[in-house]
Amino acid sequence: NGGHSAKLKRLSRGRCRRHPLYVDFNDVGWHKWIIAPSGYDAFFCLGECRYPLADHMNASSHAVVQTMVNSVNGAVPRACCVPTSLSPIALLYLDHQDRVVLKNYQDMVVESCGC
Amino acid sequence: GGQGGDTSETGHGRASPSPNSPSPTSALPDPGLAQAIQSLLLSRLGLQSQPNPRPGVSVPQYLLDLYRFHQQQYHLVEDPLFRFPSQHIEQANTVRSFHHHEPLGDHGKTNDRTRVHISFNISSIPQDELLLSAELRLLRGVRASLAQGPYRLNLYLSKHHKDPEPTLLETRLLNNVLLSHQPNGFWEVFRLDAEVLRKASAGTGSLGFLLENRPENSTTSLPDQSSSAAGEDEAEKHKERHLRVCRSVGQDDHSWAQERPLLVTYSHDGHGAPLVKHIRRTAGNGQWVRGRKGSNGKSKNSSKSRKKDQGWGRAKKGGYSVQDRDGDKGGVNWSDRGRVKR
Repeated sequence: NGGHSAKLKRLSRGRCRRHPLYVDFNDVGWHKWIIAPSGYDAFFCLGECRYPLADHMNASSHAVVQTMVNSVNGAVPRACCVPTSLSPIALLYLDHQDRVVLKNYQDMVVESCGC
Repeated sequence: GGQGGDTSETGHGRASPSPNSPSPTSALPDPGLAQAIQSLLLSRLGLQSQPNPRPGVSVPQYLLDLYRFHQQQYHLVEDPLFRFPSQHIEQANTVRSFHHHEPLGDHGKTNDRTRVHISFNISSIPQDELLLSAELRLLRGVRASLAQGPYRLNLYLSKHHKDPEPTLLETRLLNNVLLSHQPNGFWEVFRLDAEVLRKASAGTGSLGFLLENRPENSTTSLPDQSSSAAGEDEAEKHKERHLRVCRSVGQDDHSWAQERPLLVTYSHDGHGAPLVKHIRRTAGNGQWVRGRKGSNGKSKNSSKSRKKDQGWGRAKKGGYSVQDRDGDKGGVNWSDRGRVKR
């Protein structure tokens, strides 16, 4: 049943999940003061939160309710696909006085996405 | 741009606009908006504006090693005696480094060659950042003679070079045993109490230290400055073993930046986790392990982390390992034998 399988695959592909996004500090001109890293994997969340919400989609109870309401009333939007877990990165950079600083910045990397 | 294999929708990792979204050209924000977004991000990073450092600023090797160790790039750590300062970083999420202020001319120099005054300007530490601890790092005699005997280093907190009543912070007996194995010198590290530093730098934002370097058999004490002549001769005779607190004649900026005194502060800005949050220590063998564990105890490390772990495994075979040194928590010993630069 190739057609059914392809449809499932297509639907699954559009589901809320994490996508790769590499932030290159060189692109935004921050390489002048950020010594390391030169860039990092930030990731982003994208996809649809539509019924049924599988376990791996980390849906909140509210998202389940909102999705259910959406199924009967299209005016109510679907739940959003957002980061559910973030992690920090350490930056080694030069401050305004040319002094070297190592600092841990929270919520810079998407670890997982959910609805 | 993107990395990794999960590119089914984003095309080689670069995010592509959805069919309903505007074209990339029209999606670009106007310069004013871009500036506002950047300012917002910088303020979230604790910066008021984008730093604009002068070209060619030298980065202290200690900070580089600290960063590389934190990133698990153990094979890139250059100092074989590097020790991860876990006792400082357990609470801190910010590490700042300061070079000492070099006075112009003879200002700040004393006639007594056994003593030297150095000061640091730490006023750039933001007011809302809590200073937790600090270290004064001094490089010991690159050209020290092994035949010379032990000597004593007294570290004082001193407001200025003519402070009549400096506060003794630490006295340390130094010998040349470790130097014999370290042709590039050896960093003496003095742990400094944050409360003392806060009080000392309050108002001026400046921290001054007086270093007194005397042969162990010398009986001269600091307050009696008139009687220091006996020790002076001895110190003058052995001046090659002094700490690297003065720049050599003709020494270039880069090499001096790697040898001059360094004040390292460990602080927390009230946001986020400390630097060692993800590094846990296994009981018993003292090894450091990075990575989170799920409820079933299995590691959730990504494939990239697994590759790093494999690299770490090879590094261990190369002859050095991460383990306790002197029984100190978080100490790291790079075994001298068989260290391979990869």
